[in-house]
Amino acid sequence: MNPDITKERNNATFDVEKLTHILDGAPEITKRRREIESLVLSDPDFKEEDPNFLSRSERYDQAVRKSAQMILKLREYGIADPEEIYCYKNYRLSNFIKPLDLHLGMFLPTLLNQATPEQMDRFFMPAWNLEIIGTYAQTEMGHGTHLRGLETTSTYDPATQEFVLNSPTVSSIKWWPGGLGKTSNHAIVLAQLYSQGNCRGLHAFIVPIRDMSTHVPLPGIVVGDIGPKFGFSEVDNGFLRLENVRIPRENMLMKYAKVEPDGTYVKPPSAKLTYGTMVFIRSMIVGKSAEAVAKSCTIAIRYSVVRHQSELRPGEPEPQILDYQAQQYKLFPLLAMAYAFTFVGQYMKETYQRISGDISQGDFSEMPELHALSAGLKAFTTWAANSAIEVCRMSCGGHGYSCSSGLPDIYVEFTPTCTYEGENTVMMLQTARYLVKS
Amino acid sequence: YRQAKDGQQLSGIVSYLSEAEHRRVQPQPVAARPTVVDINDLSSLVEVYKLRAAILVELANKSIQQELQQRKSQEDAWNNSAIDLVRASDAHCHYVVVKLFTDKLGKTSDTAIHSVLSTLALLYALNGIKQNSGDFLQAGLLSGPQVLQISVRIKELLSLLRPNAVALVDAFDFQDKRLNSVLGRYDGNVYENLFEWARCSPLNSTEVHESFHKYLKPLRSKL
Repeated sequence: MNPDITKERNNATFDVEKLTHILDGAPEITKRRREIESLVLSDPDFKEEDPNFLSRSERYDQAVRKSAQMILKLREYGIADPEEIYCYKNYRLSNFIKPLDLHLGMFLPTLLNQATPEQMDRFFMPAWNLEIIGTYAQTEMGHGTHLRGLETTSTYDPATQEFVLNSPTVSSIKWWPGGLGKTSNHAIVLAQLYSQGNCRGLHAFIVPIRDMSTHVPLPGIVVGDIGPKFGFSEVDNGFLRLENVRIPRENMLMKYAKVEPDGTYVKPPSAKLTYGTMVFIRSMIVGKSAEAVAKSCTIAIRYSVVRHQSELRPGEPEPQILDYQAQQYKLFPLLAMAYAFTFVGQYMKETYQRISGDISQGDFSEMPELHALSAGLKAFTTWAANSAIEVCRMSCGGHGYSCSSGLPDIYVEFTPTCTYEGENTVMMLQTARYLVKS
Repeated sequence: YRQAKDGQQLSGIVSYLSEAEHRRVQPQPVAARPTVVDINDLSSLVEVYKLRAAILVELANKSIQQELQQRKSQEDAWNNSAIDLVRASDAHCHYVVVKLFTDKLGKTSDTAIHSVLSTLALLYALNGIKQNSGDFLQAGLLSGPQVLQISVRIKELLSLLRPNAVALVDAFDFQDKRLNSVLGRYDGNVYENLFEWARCSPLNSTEVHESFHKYLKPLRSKL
């Protein structure tokens, strides 16, 4: 143990373990989190090459291998609670987003939320057993946050009782969904529904995109990887062009909205239902912001007590750089932010669980406020965290620029939160709409 | 804001818009605004953040009204006020974060932890005011000398936190494998491990990289 850091720990004026319990939410949550972590650590199956030393395709290959093993291990350990899966997945596969993330995080939950019992019988077990590997294709090359602007069409043909899915323009090609490029053989595609000559807005359709045994793209499907990115090297963010692909009527997710065999459209009970998922994901992103700042501060502050540089008083030994007020001023407000955002994350999760209980009773009264708050806080915290990571990186001097610091990875993996799940400026304007209305 | 302006009593986290409206319509000189803020009292700082948010929401709405008076459409009026609207949302969120942090303190029973978290919360709130001092000054919520006082107080808080810096990040409880950072290792043995890490780089798998024979050596013969 480095003597400087030992000395620092001896100076603490509080019980670190107790504070960890507060950060986790409760002592038993800390205990369970550590059980899962040690489960992973002690598992030799998950030894990996340092991704920093691998090429892009090697990183993708390793990520698919680890994801496949993770699925097996989740079953083996009987980890089924979504929170614990999130913890296991999050910890298990370290910082990087993985090719099966959308299958687990979007495809399966969307089936659970929007499939009819018949559709559950048909799709869920094959998806659970990874015969069906799904992704969630919403964003298009030319459209993201503004859902009404999405161009992909799904036109109902009553003669054959099929939907015809089409990408009418280049800008309508689906673009970005994780796992779409090389991994998935199905996609839940969000498209503008046309039936009996009317546009009925955005609806979800289960579209086979690759043969389930050969994995070769099906006729009318043009699919592939969108190429290297700033980060997310482990995941095949993909493109999908649909050339008049026909799917049976039963492939439209119809738990709420329906299309009868003759093409009659039946509206969903409430347009607000889709907001639930959005609010959930944005609430989780607030937690991600806290974690990114907490990690970055941990690295920068520990390093700042090990590194000695320059001199405060001539002739004396070089002080720890954390003794310089300027270094403290860079890092301590960010440390405070990490705590602040952790508590906001806890609040959002509790609030979401409380209100979603109301929603399932049909009480939507608090939904608008929660929707506005989650949008605003997602933008506020991710913007702040984005620049905080960069300050931490720079406060480590040149070594912060090396991948060994971990900070470049934290940055490139985190910064997409400012644009995905709703671009931040649009999120802020959504909150503003609620504020002005209120 | 419009509902509050119509006299509705709002509920939830935006209820402060009703309070602000209520206060606004009461005859009171601007000077009576609360400029005597105790910068060491978190609840008073929460109040100041709340008023700042209310004022920025009001300003944003005023901008929309001015645009509408110039016979702009609702959509154009909204777009021409986007900067104010984003600022208002930002201020609203900032207020929520400061408020939730303060609320959390109320639930912390351990005195030593309460003390260090209070210092963090105070630093977060004061630093936020410092970084956005223009808003607070413009709205008359703080005076010039108070902003200077805040700068001094922030420096004191930095020194107060210094002894607990490492313990505060240890509390996040990131395993080394999860942090994946040589600089942030729990044991602090950075330099030895930085050297080890570098030596594992694929570029070092051979002492002489093939590019020397492929390019550099032939280059010499051509010069």
